[in-house]
Amino acid sequence: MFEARLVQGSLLKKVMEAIKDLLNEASFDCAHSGILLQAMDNSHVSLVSLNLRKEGFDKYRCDRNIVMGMNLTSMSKILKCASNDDIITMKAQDSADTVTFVFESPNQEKVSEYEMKLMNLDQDQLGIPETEYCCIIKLPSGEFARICRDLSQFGESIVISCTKEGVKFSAAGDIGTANIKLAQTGTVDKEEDAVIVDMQEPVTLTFSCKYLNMFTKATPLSPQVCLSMSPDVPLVVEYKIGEIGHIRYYLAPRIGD
Amino acid sequence: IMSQKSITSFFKPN
Repeated sequence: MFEARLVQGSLLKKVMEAIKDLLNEASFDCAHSGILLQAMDNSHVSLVSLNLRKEGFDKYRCDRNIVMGMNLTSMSKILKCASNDDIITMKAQDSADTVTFVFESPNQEKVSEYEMKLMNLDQDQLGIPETEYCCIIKLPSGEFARICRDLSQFGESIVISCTKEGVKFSAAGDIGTANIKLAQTGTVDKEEDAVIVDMQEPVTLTFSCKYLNMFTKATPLSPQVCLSMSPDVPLVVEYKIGEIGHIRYYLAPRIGD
Repeated sequence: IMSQKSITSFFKPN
């Protein structure tokens, strides 16, 4: 028996919004410690890694490890039927071929149940090596989304350049060039407004606008985003998911011919 | 001209 109950069901709705444009289907690996999902996008350019710890759920039971292959378009349709303040429970029998979503209104007066067929997905799990990153940049997630959106007008790539002074995002194309510099902030009233750069060595890497913009669909999950970069390795874009876990996107850099 | 590397050239199947 697997059962995971989340009073803050809106988090699960936001997680779905954060992955559904990138992935058509994915396996949810449910274990005693929580739920893990790892999947590449169709073009194998990026990797999504989702971690939801059991401690973050209001009730969590997983008697045996189960892998639930889900069509994310279908799952998204179902989660759209949940209100933002609904309590969401996911449950499945051991070796079942369906998963059930239960949505309870806060006053328990409305209870909806949706059963979805599971899929057999033959997905390779990739090993993500432990990496010491040269630059770790924390910035407001809304600011990052805005920068990615604004620079997308100029070209297909965004250059992210991190030095001890701060971080620079730039793009170039037919209409001209764009440069946005963010300096490390001094003291801020709210921690989530801070721009913090932890740099060992300066790094400049180029990434696809299209993918960065898809990652920013996770913006509603967290007021801050963390970018980790080292030369010639994938960028990590991480959003915390409340107290429950995180979503990380890995994106291979673009390289000059 | 930039080319895009696949994520699988960095991360290998377990």
